Amino acid sequence: MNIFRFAGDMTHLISILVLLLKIYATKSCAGISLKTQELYALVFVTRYLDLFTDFISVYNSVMKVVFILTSSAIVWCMRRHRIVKRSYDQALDTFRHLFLVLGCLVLALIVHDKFTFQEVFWAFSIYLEAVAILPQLVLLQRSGNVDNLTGQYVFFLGAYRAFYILNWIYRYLTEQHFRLWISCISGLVQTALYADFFYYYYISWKNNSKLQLPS
Amino acid sequence: GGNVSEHDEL
Repeated sequence: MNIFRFAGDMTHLISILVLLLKIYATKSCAGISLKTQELYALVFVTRYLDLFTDFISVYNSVMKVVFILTSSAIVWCMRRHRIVKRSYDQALDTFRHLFLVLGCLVLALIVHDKFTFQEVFWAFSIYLEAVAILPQLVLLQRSGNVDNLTGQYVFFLGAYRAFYILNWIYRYLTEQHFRLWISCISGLVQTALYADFFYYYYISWKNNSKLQLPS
Repeated sequence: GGNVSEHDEL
């Protein structure tokens, strides 16, 4: 494992912990899209179907369990926690996320490495992760402004994407048989979706003003 | 590692 991959995993983990701590500390999930969080939980569950069949390392196995548990905890809080669920912006979070799920499932059935249960669901999870941020971006756009912690959450998610791209470049240059095209192309699509958000994040930071997204 | 079906990333 190279330093970029590790930095990517850590910023990914930090982004999830920032969100969980924000929800826990403020007892509020205002500005957070439940649909995006449900999609991420689904991404982790379908990608880590190999948890009990293929062992890579203790690090990998522990991180997989942590990602499944933390993302499920966020969904649980937003849906079931007595106080937290009151602050959920249900009226603004109207993205049809089922269409994303179906679209990614169809794509995974067409484009995959091998036609096996695990490989199709692995490809599905990669495609779904690329577009899972869309309901969150739509919610931010509708609510007009972004509080600091939500901004930091998206910032760390973006850092994770950037580190993973550096990791793929590094692996492509140093490993003979590195050919993860499904990951790389989906990863670039995902990063492009963040690039737009990052632009406005940077503008608001530079002007020291509240983050405003164009409608 | 790095083969397509090995999935050694998270």
